[in-house]
Formats: sequence, structure tokens, C-alpha cells
Amino acid sequence: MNVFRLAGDMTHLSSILVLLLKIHTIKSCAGISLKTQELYALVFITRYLDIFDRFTSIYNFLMKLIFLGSSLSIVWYMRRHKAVHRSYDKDQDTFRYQFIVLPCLLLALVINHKLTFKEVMWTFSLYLEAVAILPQLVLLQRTRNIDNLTGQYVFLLGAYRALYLLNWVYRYFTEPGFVRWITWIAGLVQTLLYADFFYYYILSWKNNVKLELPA
Amino acid sequence: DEQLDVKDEL
Repeated sequence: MNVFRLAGDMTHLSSILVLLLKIHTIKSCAGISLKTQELYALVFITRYLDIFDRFTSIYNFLMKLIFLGSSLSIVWYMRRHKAVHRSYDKDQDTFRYQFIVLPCLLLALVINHKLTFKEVMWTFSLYLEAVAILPQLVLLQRTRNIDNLTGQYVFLLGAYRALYLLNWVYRYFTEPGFVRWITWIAGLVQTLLYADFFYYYILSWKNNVKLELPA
Repeated sequence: DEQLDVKDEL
């Protein structure tokens, strides 16, 4: 494991902790898209179907458990916890699942390494992760007042993807034969989706003003 | 297929 991969994972973990902090201590999920959170839960469930029969390391195993547990608990909080649920911007969170899930499923059935259930589900999870942020970005654009924790959450998620790109560049040059087209292209698309957000996030940080995305 | 055995990332 290289430093970019570790930094990427830690950034990913931090983003989830920031979100849990907001939900658990402030009891608010204002500005957070439940659709995106449910898509992430689906991403982890379909990607880690091999959690009990493909062991790579204790680190990977524990991280998989953490990602599964945290994503499911976030969805639970937003749906079932009374105070948290009240703060959910339901009317603004209108992105339709089927626009994301169906194309990803079709693409995974067509472009994959092997046409088996687990392999297609794994590929589906990569495509789905790439675009799962879309409902969140749409919601951000509609939110007049983006609070700091929400802004940080999305920034950390984007940073995690950027660090994974660096990890792949590093691995390409240090590990002979390290080529993973499906992972790379899905990862690149995912990172590009954050470009616009990054631009406004850094601008607001530099000028020390509240983050607001143009409509 | 080599690609199938390299799921060492999260």
C-alpha cells in the first residue's frame, strides 16, 4: 500500500466521520442527499459481496466492515431517526434513482471482466460510485446556505477520489503490469464530477465567504 | 484473467 492510497482511504473515512458527526451530534442532515447516501450503501453492498470469501488483508476487511456499517447507519438515521429525519430536505432531493441505477447496471452487464453475478455486481458498484454523488451535487446547488460540515463532507469525498487517481499513477509506474481500465475510467469520471464543486469550494475558502454554488 | 484477482483496493 502506498501513501496516496492510505491518504485516500483516510480521507474517505474522514468524510464519513464528518457526516456522522453532523448527524449524531447536531442531529441534523440538512443539505445531505438521502438518495446519494442510499446509493453509497448500495455501492458498498454490491462491491463487498466477497467480504467473507476473498481475504486480502485485515486492513481491507476492517475498512469494508466500517464502510458497510457506516453507510447503512447513515441511511437508517436519515430515514428512521425522528429529529434527523425532520431536518432532511426531502422536497429538494428529487433526483431519480432509476436514471443512475439502470444505466450503471446495463453498462456493468455489457462492459465487465467476466459475466458472473459477483463480477457484474462489483463492476456495477464501480460505475454506481462514479455517479452516486450527483443527487448530492444537485441538492447543494439548490441549497442557499451550505453549512460548513456539508461543504467539508463533499470536499473530503472529492479529495479521496483525487488521491485514488494519484495512487493508480503511482502503482502503474511501480508495479509491472498494473492496468485496470474499468476502475480507472470510472474513477476518472467520478473525480471530474467534483471539478466544479472544487472550484467554488476553494474560491469561497480563499475569499473567506460562505460557500454557495451558482444555479 | 489477471484482472479478476486484483481486488485489493476499497
